[in-house]
Formats: sequence, C-alpha cells, structure tokens
Amino acid sequence: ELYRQQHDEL
Amino acid sequence: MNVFRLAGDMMHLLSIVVLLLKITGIKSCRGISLKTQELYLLVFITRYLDIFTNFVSLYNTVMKLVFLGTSSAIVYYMRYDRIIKLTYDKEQDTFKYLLLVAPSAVLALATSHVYTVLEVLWTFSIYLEAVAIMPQLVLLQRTQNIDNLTGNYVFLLGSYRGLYILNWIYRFFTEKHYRQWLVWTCGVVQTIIYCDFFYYYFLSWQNNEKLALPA
Repeated sequence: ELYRQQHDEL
Repeated sequence: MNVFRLAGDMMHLLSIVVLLLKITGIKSCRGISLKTQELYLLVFITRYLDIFTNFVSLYNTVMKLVFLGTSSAIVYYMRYDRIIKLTYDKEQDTFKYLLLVAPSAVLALATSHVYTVLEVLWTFSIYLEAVAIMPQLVLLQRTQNIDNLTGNYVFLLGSYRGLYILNWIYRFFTEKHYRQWLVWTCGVVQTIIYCDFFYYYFLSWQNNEKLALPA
C-alpha cells in the first residue's frame, strides 16, 4: 500500500 | 488524483510541447541546455522502470510513455538533427553532469527506503530531478536575448513543480499516512531553485521587456 502511494505520481 | 496534481502534470506536458514546438518549428534549440534535457531523460528512465511491474492507472502509464518518448525525441533532435544541432550553444552549456549525478547517486544509496534496484533508482531519480534544471538556468544566464519560447518553457516547468507542492499539501490533509519526506524535501528544493528565475520572469512580463537574467 505504501509502495503504491509513493509511486502513484509522475 | 486532485486538481493540483492534474494541473501540474498538464503544465509539465505543456512545457515539453512548447520546447518541441520551438525545436521543430523554428529549427533551433538556441538557449536550451542539452545537459538538462539528457538529465531529464535519465530521470524518466530511472523513475519509470516500474512501468510494467507497477500499474497505477492508464493515465499514469500513458503519461510515462509520453514523457519518455518526448524527452528522447528532444535529445535526439539536439544531438543528431542535421540543422538543429548547429544551433546548440555547446560552448556555453558547460555544467558538469558529474556534479549532479554523483551526489544524487550517493544520496540514493544512502537513503533509499528499501534496497532493491527499482527503489534505489527511483530514489536517485527524485534527487536528480531536483537539480536537473541547473545547467539550463546557468545557460539562460549566459544567453543574451532569451526568446519567449525558452522563457515560457522554464516558466511552465517551474509552475509544474509549484503545483506539485500544492498537490502534496492537499494529499497530506486528505489521505491517511501520506508522509513522503524525501519527495517533499526534493520538491521544495527544486522549486526554490526556480525562485530567482520567476522573479525576473515576472519583472520582464510586468515591464513588457524581454527576459534577461543578470549574470
């Protein structure tokens, strides 16, 4: 979840 | 996705469109730093390696591909296009890559959240993006008669960074556990680097004069 949140920007 | 993030991405996209229009439209890359463009290409490559392993949304995937494609095209034009490469200010664009790449690599190795190849490279890209504009700003200082497209290009890039900060503030208050000190610190540093440029950009706009940065 943390990974997704950290990597959902460009 | 909030409105600040979307507006930031659109500014980023627009900055690239303006740059490509300048390069292909008037067949000139005068005042544009190839070093900054190559650093951005490196930023995109190292950050978007997860394009096939970490699917977020169709929007993200398409934008990643667009950024990779357009920044490759810009570097290609500036390096290899028969006519365009002649307009590149090579002698003025003297910033050393190593000065930016080496500290970013060391910091990425020292501070990465998890030690996997993808994660270290992602962290590297965050650091490198923060400083990749510096060769461009140095070149602008050395360029007399900065044309409108070049000034607008840097202005749009700076706006993209500013809007991302608003996006983070918004996310901080609306999302649980949204704590990204690394990304925030780098983003703020990156935006501060633009402050001087913004000052002179608004000054020239207000006085209706051509943009010029004092050396």
